[in-house]
Amino acid sequence: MNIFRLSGDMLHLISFLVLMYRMRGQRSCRGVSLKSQILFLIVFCCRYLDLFFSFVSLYNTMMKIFFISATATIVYWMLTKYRSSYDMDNDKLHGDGSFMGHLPPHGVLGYIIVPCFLLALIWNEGFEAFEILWAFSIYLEAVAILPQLFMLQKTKEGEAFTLLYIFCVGAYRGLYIINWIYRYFTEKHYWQPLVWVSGVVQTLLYADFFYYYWIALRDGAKFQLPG
Amino acid sequence: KSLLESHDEL
Repeated sequence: MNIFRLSGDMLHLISFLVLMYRMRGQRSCRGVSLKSQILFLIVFCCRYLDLFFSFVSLYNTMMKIFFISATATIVYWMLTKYRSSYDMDNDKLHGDGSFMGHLPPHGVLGYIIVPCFLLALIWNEGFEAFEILWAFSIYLEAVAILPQLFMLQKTKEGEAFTLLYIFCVGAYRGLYIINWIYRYFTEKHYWQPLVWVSGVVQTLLYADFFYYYWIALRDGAKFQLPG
Repeated sequence: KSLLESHDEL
């Protein structure tokens, strides 16, 4: 554990709280992508299967349980009490609904889940169920934010807490990269190309967002994407 | 490499 990873984890933890605080406070999930949240739920469920058979630390265990339960709560809220405020039209991916006129997650399944799973079958740290699901979760996490970013792209502007949520998740990823660099130079056998490549891809996806978020904060102006 | 070493991050 180093300060970079700890700060990253704390920002990740705060991101859930920000999103939940916002949804409860405004009694609305407008501007939040249900697809991204479901993808994150799949990510955590697949990756933290090891809760049942391996123990790293109390810290890891508590965080894993928190990540799963917080995301499950957010998804549950979006499907139940805040359902009426869900902006489904802006949470559509290209290709959604084109499959025999139904199956809304078609785009997510075809463009995100299936490719990640196929990649996990090819590049993993061991050809066994747990390792494949673990690699799948790493790849899926890298792109899980895409529906949320697409949604922002469509609406052009975001509500302050939703932007703060995206900022926290992006910053957490950025800190993880610094954590890997630190670990690489301080630990003897630390070598995780699979995680590094996915993590860098994941962080790059936030670059555009960070740029416009920073502009808005600097100028004290409203966040607005071009186009 | 043991599972513990490889999967020790969140």
